[in-house]
Amino acid sequence: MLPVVVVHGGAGHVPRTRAELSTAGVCSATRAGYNILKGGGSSMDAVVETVTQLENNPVFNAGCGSVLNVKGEIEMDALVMDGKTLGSGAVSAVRNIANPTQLARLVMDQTSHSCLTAEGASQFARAMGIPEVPLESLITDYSRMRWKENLAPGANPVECQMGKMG
Amino acid sequence: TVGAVAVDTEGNIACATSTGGILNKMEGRVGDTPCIGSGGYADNNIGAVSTTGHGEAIMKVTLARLILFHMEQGHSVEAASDLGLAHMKSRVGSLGGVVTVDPQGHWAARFNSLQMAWAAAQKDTLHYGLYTGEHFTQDL
Repeated sequence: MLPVVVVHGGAGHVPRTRAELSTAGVCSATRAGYNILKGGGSSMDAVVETVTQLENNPVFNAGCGSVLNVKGEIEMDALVMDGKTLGSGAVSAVRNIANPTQLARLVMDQTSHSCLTAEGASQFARAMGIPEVPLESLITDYSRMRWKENLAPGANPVECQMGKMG
Repeated sequence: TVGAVAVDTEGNIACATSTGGILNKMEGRVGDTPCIGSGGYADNNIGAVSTTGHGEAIMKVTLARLILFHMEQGHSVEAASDLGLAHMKSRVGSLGGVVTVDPQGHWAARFNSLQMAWAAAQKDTLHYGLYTGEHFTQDL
């Protein structure tokens, strides 16, 4: 039964026009994670590579393609956890980073802390040699359209994102 | 939000979750994803979970650790995932989805929202779906 990798691309509303891209994205990322496992890689390597691929895919709400905050900017959160040691690493409200999951893993591996946030996470990224990326490189036309759509008075961003009750 | 759980050939388990958060959120708002036990949890002795949904609701029920608690009580990965999601829906009226795995390699991709893009790879077979009830397979 081993090895195994299971991936999700988010439980929110997926418009029909994006359904195929979503499915193709999770399948492609899963193949990449499985190849690492088949090659003897660790489960941590597999989940970080899998989620990195999804962060780099503009279809998903993570990394490039993240939703915008009320100011039209992107703040991201990420977590990794190791089942052998119960070690974990996380970053929150981090900006201008292409792959927050990789930064979260560095928090786990390179610090004695569990989570770094905002400017502290950015300073740590610089110290680890993680390049900053411009905000524009993380914003897509789709995320900007949904941001504008939900600025209207009476808009319901959570319902827009989550969809109706399942 | 995106996430993954995995068990390698040595039986070590891990999870990862990453998100841009909620549409038009306040500046500085942080959801469940970076919170251990809510956005994800991994323990070689029990299993691993990665969650997605409305972060404030997931944190209220610490969804990832709740599902693993049900697995510690003997429930299967699928039943435990459904119990956790059902509790979140009944207790705080919110929807979500999870991917779950146990140390033997049993896995589940469960959600009570209308959709969740998911995929799994095991024994050289790729499993995937998007809408409720879908489960497609193809050889890897």
